[in-house]
Amino acid sequence: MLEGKFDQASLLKKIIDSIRDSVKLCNFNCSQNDGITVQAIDDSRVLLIALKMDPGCFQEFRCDRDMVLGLDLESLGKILKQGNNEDYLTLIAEDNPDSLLIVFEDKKKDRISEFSLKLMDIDSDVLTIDDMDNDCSITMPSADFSKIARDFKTMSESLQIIVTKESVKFKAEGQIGSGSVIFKPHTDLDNPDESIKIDMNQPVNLTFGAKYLNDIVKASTLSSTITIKLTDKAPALFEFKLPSGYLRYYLAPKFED
Amino acid sequence: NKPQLTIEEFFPVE
Repeated sequence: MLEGKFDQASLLKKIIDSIRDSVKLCNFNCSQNDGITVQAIDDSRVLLIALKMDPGCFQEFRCDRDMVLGLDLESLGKILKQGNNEDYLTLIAEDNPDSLLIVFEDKKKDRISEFSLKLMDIDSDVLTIDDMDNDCSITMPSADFSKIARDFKTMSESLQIIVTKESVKFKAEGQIGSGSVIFKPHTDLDNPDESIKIDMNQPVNLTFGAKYLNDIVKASTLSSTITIKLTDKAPALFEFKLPSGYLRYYLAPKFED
Repeated sequence: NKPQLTIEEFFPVE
């Protein structure tokens, strides 16, 4: 049996809102030690999502035996809208389930809402992601990166990320012209999340599809910082930390062989 | 315009 209780429904709502525009169907893999993990690829096979909700994401978590829950995220999203952000949210599934029970509990009123979501058999490929040695790692406010991704999409289909030891530059070239934003490393002692950290082994210059970056920055609601790991001619890793665990996006670059 | 690669060109299917 699975029973996972979130202190606030908003955490799962934000997670699902961050991925459901990229992936419609996905398997939630549940286990006692790892909590709930998801690996899913978008329809165009360009973006891979890796989610890890450790047991620490939950106020209470038990999973007596490993199980896979095949979910339609659009349907799950409809049910999650029924609860309030502050509610307790509990996911319950029996062994070999054909449905997932979702329970909202209002913390102030004696109100309990229960929903049952039909599960699906989802056949999905699992990709092996090796721990990569990265050329660069950037940690910056997620709101800043989100603004760049959204603004530059209006100018160009692609966004270039150029990292040197002194700076990270985001650049877009489109029909109307071009633009760039440069950030330099910066430590904000009063607001550490506002700091910008650049670790560089080798400079990189990579190009990514603006459409996918716009999907990725939907997860900015989950964390005030984003870590971007870049390696020449390899997918970029965009990571948002959860209270315990992470939401990662691996995005294939654009380049000519 | 540079061509968009897919993620499977980098990460093998298990």
